Amino acid sequence: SRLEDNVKKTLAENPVVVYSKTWCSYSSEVKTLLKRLGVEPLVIELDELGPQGPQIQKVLERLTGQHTVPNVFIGGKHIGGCTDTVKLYRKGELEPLLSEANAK
Amino acid sequence: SRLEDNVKKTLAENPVVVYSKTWCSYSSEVKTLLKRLGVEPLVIELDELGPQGPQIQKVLERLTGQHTVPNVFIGGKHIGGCTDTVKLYRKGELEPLLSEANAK
Ligand SMILES: N[C@@H](CCC(=O)N[C@@H](CS)C(=O)NCC(=O)O)C(=O)O
Ligand SMILES: N[C@@H](CCC(=O)N[C@@H](CS)C(=O)NCC(=O)O)C(=O)O
Ligand code: FES
Repeated sequence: SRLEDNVKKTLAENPVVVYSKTWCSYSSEVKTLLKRLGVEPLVIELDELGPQGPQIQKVLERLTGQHTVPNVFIGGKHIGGCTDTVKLYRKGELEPLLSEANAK
Repeated sequence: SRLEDNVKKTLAENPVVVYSKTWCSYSSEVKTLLKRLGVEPLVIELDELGPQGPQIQKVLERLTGQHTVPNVFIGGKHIGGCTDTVKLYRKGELEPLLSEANAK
């Protein structure tokens, strides 16, 4: 669909993309972690897009199997949610992924 | 209001009360922590009450200044959210509060 093409284009053109909701603390946690690492992620607040928000969430679920927020992509690759991203960071595996994607 | 009386009655009659939302990870975290400590909190899922949910949230905001979830009460006393409850636990201050309220 056109929406799916847009999402794929967004993921291809931006080193780090976070699909988020403004009032969700897990979304805030992952945005704060990335900013602390000197990364300027493209943040898409799904609750500020009207009817498109849930539609994009459906596309993300089709593409990744994940309907929840936050939904994090680095270098076009699906990383997962907040706990996944934090786990990678603690293992020292997040920063190499960010460097590889020219995000830092 | 009648609703405010109901909320006050709930807080007076139950040693531990958590106002939550089913899909919120911070709410899940605090419920999991309390259950791990052997406590059976009274959990009120605000997103399952229809129009009463937001009304109760307004009452809680009037009573505590906090409109967010989770909203935790022990022995009728307002504790705060997830980060507040976890901080108390880490300082060893949560379990004495739970014992005092006959929650354990
Ligand atoms: N472990 C996941 C949890 C994700 C999650 O459950 N997110 C919630 C908000 S905190 C959500 O999107 N809930 C909506 C739903 O469950 O439909 C993560 O760390 O991101
Ligand atoms: N630090 C607070 C954060 C609470 C918070 O921001 N909760 C969010 C959901 S995770 C909320 O209720 N958002 C609704 C709103 O901001 O209106 C806690 O630990 O409980
Ligand atoms: S909505 Fe509460 S942590 Fe996401």
